[in-house]
Amino acid sequence: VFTTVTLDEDFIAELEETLVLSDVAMATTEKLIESLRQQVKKERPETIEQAKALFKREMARVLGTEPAPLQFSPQPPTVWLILGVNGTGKTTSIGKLANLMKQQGYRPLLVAADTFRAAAIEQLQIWGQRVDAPVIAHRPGADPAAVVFDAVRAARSRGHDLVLVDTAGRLHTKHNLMAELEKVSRVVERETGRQPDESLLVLDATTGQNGLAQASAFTQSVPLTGIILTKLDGTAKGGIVITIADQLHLPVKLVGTGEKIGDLAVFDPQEYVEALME
Amino acid sequence: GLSAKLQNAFAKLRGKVTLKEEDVDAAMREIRLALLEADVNFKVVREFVAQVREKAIGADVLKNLNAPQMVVKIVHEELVKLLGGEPVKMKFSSHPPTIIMMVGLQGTGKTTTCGKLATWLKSERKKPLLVATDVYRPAAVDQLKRVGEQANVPVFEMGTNVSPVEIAKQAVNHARQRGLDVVIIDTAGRLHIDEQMMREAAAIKAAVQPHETLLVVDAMTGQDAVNAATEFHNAVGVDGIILTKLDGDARGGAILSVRQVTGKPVKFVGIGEKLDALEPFYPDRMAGRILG
Ligand SMILES: Nc1nc2c(ncn2[C@@H]2O[C@H](COP(=O)(O)OP(=O)(O)OP(=O)(O)O)[C@@H](O)[C@H]2O)c(=O)[nH]1
Ligand SMILES: Nc1nc2c(ncn2[C@@H]2O[C@H](COP(=O)(O)OP(=O)(O)OP(=O)(O)O)[C@@H](O)[C@H]2O)c(=O)[nH]1
Ligand SMILES: [Mg+2]
Ligand SMILES: [Mg+2]
Repeated sequence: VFTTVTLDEDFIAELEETLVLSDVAMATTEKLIESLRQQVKKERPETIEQAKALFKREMARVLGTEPAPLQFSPQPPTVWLILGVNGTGKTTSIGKLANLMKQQGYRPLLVAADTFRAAAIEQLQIWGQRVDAPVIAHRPGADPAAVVFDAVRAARSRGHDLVLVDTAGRLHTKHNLMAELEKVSRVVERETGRQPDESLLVLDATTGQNGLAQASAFTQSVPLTGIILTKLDGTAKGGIVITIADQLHLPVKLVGTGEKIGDLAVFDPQEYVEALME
Repeated sequence: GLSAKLQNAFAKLRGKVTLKEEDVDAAMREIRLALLEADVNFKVVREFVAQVREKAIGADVLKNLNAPQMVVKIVHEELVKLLGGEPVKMKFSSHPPTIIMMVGLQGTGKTTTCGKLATWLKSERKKPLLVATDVYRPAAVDQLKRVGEQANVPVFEMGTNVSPVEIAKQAVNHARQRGLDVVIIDTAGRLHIDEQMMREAAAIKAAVQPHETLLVVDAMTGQDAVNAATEFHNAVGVDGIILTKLDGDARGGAILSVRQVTGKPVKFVGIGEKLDALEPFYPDRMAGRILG
């Protein structure tokens, strides 16, 4: 009675296509399909819907079933470092995140540590105005580590319980830029006595297989605690995060769903899998 | 790379007198994996591997001692063909100003590329004008103004309370009055499924009739490239492609889908954040990069 489902190669081919088109790596796709075959042998589903439910369970093994919470420090200020390659949505995500955290009663301080790109400081300052959160900034060309040093001091003296650090986009292949990022993280460590409470990689949902290279490289410079997956309001699914979860055990914590202040939500693994399987 | 992986696949074929379908499958699978890893579109990979399979069998190379290298050569040649063969030159209008419009998804590098293009045009003795029509993104106009200062190129802007269509029209008049011969219109990043924004892009195009509408694509784009490229081409119409962030290690296979759905050439590639980081596109080099 379950032969249609156990060996239905059309179902498998369709599943493979869904995953690969969503940018899940081929290796991860094959691994998930192999686990599914094992489960199907064991559980003997009788319908396609039951087989799909088994598959969602396999996905849950990789992504978890519950949102991964954001980490706060027992001793304020909590410091979150926002990093990633160029153009993924770091600055915009910080604006949205500050808004989200203000709604939860926090007093965020924004840090304009992108001292390189044209008008990066101004961009964050506009977000600061929108959210009504102060922004610590130096001049363009200043040392990002110096800006962060000032910001942590200012957070303490002005009673900010949350510090959100915006950093310049950087390709993980550029060693000098990765060294700069390490220096920023070290400054946080020296000033607070611990690593940033969150080091969040901002990943664009349209990114393909390079997303895995990005996560692997960044985490070697600054141990990553999570991912912000942006631009999920497009047609891209960001499936590389499944590969990243499987290989690096790094969870998605937040998702960006647009360009407006309210377009940021906590990542729900079950909702994400539902959307993927549509 | 691919050559080494094919060595393993072909080792089994060497002793055989005749080849069965399954024998060739292993080799084709390695090619398929390499291309998917490089973000080449799923369907493009299927068609491509079918073509390579036919060529390889036809050329009777599969039992050859050098089969792996010969098959890689076939794959490379087929990729170069899909990528557009020859590097393409920039054409200028005989009735200046030449009008160039940059479009694309959010964050792909349009604003920075406008600056790079302006810098290159100056080196070619042109008098470019940058036009700021992104009235949405915080400090986007400031960003283009800064870029203009760095490139030593004038920037036409009307703040953020005037419609992009109006800004573009007035910019072209401004260029004509001042004898500036190339107008580079930077536009806001937009989703291909955002109907209002796609209509806006089409309206800007209709208003100023650009000689070149360039789609700016991020080299790390994955399978979604085909969707965005299709919509941009259908809704706005694309004359050329600029592939950015090639200074990273993304293989850039998405360019094949963009090429396939637009049929248009890649005119330039972005290889860094500075304003001199713009190069012509070399299909041969890109094929090598995609193959890894
Ligand atoms: N549609 C959509 N656009 C987004 C989202 N997040 C950011 N963007 C857009 O992506 C573009 C880049 O955003 P930024 O915040 O400047 O990205 P960034 O990572 O700070 O860029 P760099 O600092 O230059 O590396 C902007 O046009 C944003 O409005 C999202 O969730 N959805
Ligand atoms: N490494 C590298 N970075 C680039 C390249 N081109 C652009 N960038 C960076 O990518 C980020 C986004 O560039 P922008 O020019 O702001 O992108 P955009 O397409 O105008 O963004 P939106 O207007 O928000 O859609 C910036 O950090 C740029 O410095 C490139 O070729 N290489
Ligand atoms: Mg930024
Ligand atoms: Mg821009």
